[in-house]
Amino acid sequence: SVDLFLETFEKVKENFNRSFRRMFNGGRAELIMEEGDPMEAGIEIVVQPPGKKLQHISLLSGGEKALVATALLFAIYEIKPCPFCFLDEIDAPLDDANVGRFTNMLRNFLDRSQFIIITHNKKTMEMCDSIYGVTMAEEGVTRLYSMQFNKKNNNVQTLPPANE
Amino acid sequence: SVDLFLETFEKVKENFNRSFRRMFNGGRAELIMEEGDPMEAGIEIVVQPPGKKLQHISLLSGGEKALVATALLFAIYEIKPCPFCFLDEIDAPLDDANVGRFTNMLRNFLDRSQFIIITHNKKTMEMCDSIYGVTMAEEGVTRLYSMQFNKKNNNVQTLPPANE
Amino acid sequence: MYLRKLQVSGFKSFADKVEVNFDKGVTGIIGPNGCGKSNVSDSIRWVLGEQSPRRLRGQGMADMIFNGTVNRPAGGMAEVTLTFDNADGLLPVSYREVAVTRRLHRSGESEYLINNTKCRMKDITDLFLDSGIGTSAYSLMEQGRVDQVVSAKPKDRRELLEETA
Amino acid sequence: MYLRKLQVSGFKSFADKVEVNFDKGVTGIIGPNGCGKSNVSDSIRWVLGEQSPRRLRGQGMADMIFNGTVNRPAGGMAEVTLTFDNADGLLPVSYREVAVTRRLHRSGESEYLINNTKCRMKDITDLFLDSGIGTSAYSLMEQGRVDQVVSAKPKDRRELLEETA
Ligand SMILES: Nc1ncnc2c1ncn2[C@@H]1O[C@H](COP(=O)(O)OP(=O)(O)OP(=O)(O)O)[C@@H](O)[C@H]1O
Ligand SMILES: Nc1ncnc2c1ncn2[C@@H]1O[C@H](COP(=O)(O)OP(=O)(O)OP(=O)(O)O)[C@@H](O)[C@H]1O
Ligand SMILES: [Mg+2]
Ligand SMILES: [Mg+2]
Repeated sequence: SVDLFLETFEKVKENFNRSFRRMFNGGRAELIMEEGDPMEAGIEIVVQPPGKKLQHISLLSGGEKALVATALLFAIYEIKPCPFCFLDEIDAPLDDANVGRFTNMLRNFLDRSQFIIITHNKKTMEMCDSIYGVTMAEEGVTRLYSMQFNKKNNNVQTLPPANE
Repeated sequence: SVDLFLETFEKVKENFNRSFRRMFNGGRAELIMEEGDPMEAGIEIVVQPPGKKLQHISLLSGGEKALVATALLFAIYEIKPCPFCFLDEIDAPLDDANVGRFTNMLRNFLDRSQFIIITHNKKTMEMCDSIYGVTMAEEGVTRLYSMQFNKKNNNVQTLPPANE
Repeated sequence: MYLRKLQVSGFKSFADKVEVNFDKGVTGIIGPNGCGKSNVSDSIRWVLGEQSPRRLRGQGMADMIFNGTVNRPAGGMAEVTLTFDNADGLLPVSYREVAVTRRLHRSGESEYLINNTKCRMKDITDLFLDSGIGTSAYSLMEQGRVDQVVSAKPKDRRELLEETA
Repeated sequence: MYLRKLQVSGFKSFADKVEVNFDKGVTGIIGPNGCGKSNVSDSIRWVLGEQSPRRLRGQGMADMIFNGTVNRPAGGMAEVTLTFDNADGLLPVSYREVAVTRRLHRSGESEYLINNTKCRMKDITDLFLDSGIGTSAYSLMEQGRVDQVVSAKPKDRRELLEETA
C-alpha cells in the first residue's frame, strides 16, 4: 500500500542521513522521491561529504560510492534487520581510515544480525569473532580451515582443519 | 584491411597465451574469433588456470578476471606499446601473491612505456620510481606532494611540497 | 534466528564435502584469489532459491555442478544444505532447527528438501518470505556490486526500498 | 616520447593550480578516498579530447569546472595542460616539446591550444592519431573498468583489437 511505502521511505531517509554522517564524519545525505505517482516514482540520492558542495553521486570517488552504498544498507538494516548478512569484499575500495569507520559501524548491528564477510583486509579480519581460511591446496578443489587472528603478530594462523 | 586485422589478431593471441601463463604461473588462454565475416566477428576468451578445467570466463573469480584483463592488456602493449599508460587501482582485487606477479610483469615494459599508477597497495608503491601523495588538507581542494618510499619502515613519507 | 551450518558437496569448486559451522557475531572468510570464497556465497544464494544462472556467474545451471579438474572427473550432482537455528520462531515452522537442501543432478533433475522431507522450490521461498532473507534481498551482497546500489537507476533503487516496506 | 608535465587549474577538485612533473619509469599516485586521484586521470583524458561527460563521471561538461566548496566559490574556468617530450619525433610536429591545452569557461566556450597557439579540437586528436594515446585507447584504464575488458561482449572486444591493428 502507498502509506506503508511512504512511511518506510521517510524512515530510511532519516536513517540514511544519520548513517552517512557517521561514515563520513559529517556532511549530509538525502533520498529524494521523483515527481509523480508515489507507487511508480524512482528515488534519487544527493550527498554532501563534509566541506564539499552538494553534488550528484556520479562525481563521487570509487571509495566514496562504496561508503554511501554501505550507509544506505545500514539505514535499511535498522528498519528491517536481516537475520544474517553476507558481504563479499565490500571493503575493497576503502582506505584504512574508512575501513575503520565501516567496522565500527558494523559493531552497532551485532546484537541484531549475524555477519559473514569475505575480505582481504587485515583490519576487517581483526574484528571477526571467527575466521575460515579458504584454500585450493589441491588445484581446483576448495577446502576450508578454521583460523584465528593473532593480535601479537597481526596475522592469521591455522587451527586444526574444520573438514575432518 | 582484413589481412592486417587477422595478422594482429594472431600476434595478440600468441602474446595473450604467453602473458597469461606468466600471470597465472601456468595454464593457457585462448582468443577465439567467432564464425562469420572476419571484419564483423566478435572475439571470445577461453581460459584454463593451472590445474583447473578449460572454462568460460564468467566463472572466474574477481581477482582472476582482473589478472586475465591485465594479461590481455600486456599482450596488446607488446604489439603496440603506448608511450604512457595510466592505470587506476588495477591491483585492487588482487591478493599479495598476484600483486607481486603484476608488478614483475610491469617491469618488463619499462623500457618501452612510462607508467602512472594509482594504488592503495604498499607492494605496488614499493616498485615506483617516484610517488605523488594526493591530499585534501583543505576539504574539497586537491593538492599534490612529492613523496618517497622508505624501504626500512615499509612506508611512504613526504618530501618538500611539489606545488610551490 | 541465525545461520548455524553450511554443507556443500559437488557444487562449483567444492569437489569434496565441506562443512562450515557459523556462530553469532562476525565470521570472516579469507584466502587467495580464485580459491572459492565467492563460491561459498553463491552456494547460499543457490540453496535459497536463486533461479538465474547469470546471478551465479554461470551460463546455465549445469555450471553449478563441479565440472572437474585436470586430476578429477566432473561431478554428477551438486548439493547444498543450509541449517538455521530457529529457536526464536522467526521461520513459520514449529521446528527448532530448520535445514533447507537443494540438489541438482547432471540429468537436469532438481530436488528440494526441508528438514530432509522433499518439498517444492516454492515451499523454500515461502518459508523465508518475510524474514529479509532471500535471493533478491540485500542480505547477500555480491562481490563488486556494492556501488551498484548507488549507481543504479532511480527506478531500481525503488525496488530496494519496496522490499523493506 | 613521454609525459613530462601536467598542469591543472579549476578542473574538478583542483581549485588551485597544481603542477606534476613526471619522469620515465613508474610514477605512483596515492592518497585517501575522495581526495582527487582519479580526477588526475580524468584531467588527462579530458585534455586529450574526451567529449563524453559520462566517461568523466559528470552529468554535463560544466561538471568539469570546480564547483566550489563550503569555503570557496565556484570557479569560472577549467584549464589543463599536458606537456610531452617529443625528442624521438613520435608526434608529427617539429617541436622537441609539445604542450596541449584545453580550457572550458562557465559560459560554455571551449579553447584548445598546441604549444600556446590556438587550434581546433580536431588538431589535438589528429596529433595523437597513431601514437596509441587518446581517449579510446587502452592507455587510460579507469577505476573499476579493468574487468570490463574481460566481461565485455565479444563484439566490443573486437574494438580493442582493431585499435591495435
Ligand atoms: N562448476 C565448477 N566446477 C569447478 N570449478 C568451478 C566451477 N565453477 C567455478 N569454479 C571455479 O571457482 C573459481 C572461482 O572461485 P571464486 O569466485 O569463489 O574465487 P574467490 O575466492 O572469490 O576469489 P577472489 O578473491 O579473486 O574474488 C574459478 O577459478 C573456477 O575455476
Ligand atoms: N567539479 C567539481 N568541483 C569540485 N569537486 C569535484 C568536482 N568534480 C568532482 N569533485 C570531487 O572530487 C571527488 C572525487 O575525487 P576522485 O574520484 O578523484 O577521488 P579518488 O582520490 O580517486 O578516491 P578513491 O580512492 O575513493 O577512488 C569527489 O568527492 C568530488 O567532490
Ligand atoms: Mg571473490
Ligand atoms: Mg579513484
